[in-house]
Amino acid sequence: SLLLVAEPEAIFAMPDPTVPESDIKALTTLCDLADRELVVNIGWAKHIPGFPSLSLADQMSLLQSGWMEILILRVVFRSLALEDKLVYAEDYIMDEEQSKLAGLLDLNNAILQLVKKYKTMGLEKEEFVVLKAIALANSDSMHIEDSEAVQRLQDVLHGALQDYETTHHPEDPRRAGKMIMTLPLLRQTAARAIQHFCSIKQDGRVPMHKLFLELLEAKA
Amino acid sequence: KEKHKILHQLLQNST
Repeated sequence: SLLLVAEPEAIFAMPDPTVPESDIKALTTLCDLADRELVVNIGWAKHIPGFPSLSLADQMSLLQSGWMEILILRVVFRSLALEDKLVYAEDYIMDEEQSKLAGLLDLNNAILQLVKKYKTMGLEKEEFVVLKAIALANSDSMHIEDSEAVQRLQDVLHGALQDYETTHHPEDPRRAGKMIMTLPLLRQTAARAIQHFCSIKQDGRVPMHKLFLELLEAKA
Repeated sequence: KEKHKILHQLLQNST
């Protein structure tokens, strides 16, 4: 219930209507959107029960490891109602053609594989919010100071997922496990996304805001 | 960790 309440409002991409469509414009729009979503996601993390009790250093380490998984999982959940399209924002939906134009066809296809997986499973909002918190708590940072505290956070979130599934999906006793088993593909997809945006950064043609750059550098 | 100033600031803000 706390995670459902903590879930941030949708934000808007607001692509500049005066700039002609191009790969640079699409990537600039996405990087700007990602930067604003990151600010929102850091605020969200503080509402995960137990997260604010971690040391500031461990909160930072988890976010530095897990931020892209959180961004992608949010795009995936928003896209569940559509067919072969990614809802980066309510006003920024990418189809195959736009993905090609932005040079994001491979990455977006990888994200669509996750969408397909969750569609088949019938992912619910309750499951989505817990999985997102689990992805953060389980982001496998190499720099955790108090790994027992992080383990306790993982246990609490894992317990919440199991309780939800026991109550709402008694017909499938393995549903919680199935949910957890989607996380490797999320990790893999996030790694691809990081790699792609690191090479865009090196290219230097797309302006990026400071928080996005800071977190991209944490992964480099 | 010094490099991650914005993340640090955002986590320290109370909102």
